[in-house]
Amino acid sequence: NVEPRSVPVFPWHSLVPFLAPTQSD
Amino acid sequence: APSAPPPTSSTVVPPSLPPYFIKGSIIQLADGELKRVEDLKTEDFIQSAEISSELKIDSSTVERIEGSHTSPNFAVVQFSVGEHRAQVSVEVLVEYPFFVFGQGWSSCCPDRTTQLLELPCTKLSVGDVCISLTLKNLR
Repeated sequence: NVEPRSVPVFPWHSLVPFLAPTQSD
Repeated sequence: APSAPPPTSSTVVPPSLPPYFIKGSIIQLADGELKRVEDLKTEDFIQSAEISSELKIDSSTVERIEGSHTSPNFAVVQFSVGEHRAQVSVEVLVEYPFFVFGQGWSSCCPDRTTQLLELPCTKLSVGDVCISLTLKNLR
């Protein structure tokens, strides 16, 4: 089991690169 | 005349490895569930994005991997992002892990990733389809 109090908790989206393509239209 | 670089958007990932990639790091999914980073599955990302009102999962296919001009510790990974196949290049440390659909964590240098982070990792290759995020209302 995971003990959230003793360790930092990171949001899931931190792990995913944010690739936002620039739209050129 | 020398040609200008192709019109791609370029994102430079900070030149340090974030702490959440270290094996054992606790990750909170969108539904509140806690998982260790090494236990994450493709479905975790997909389901979290479905819950999110702002973020959308995009498929980003690795089109090219080459060494960086900046440092031998860096690589430039070119992705084709989303249904419009927009070209996006990112410069990352060679050990920086990406999550490949149906496969898990992968990096340009999995040996270094495993050595530095203890995160089980495979070799990132051209053709791999990585999970990435965009804004749902970005058009």
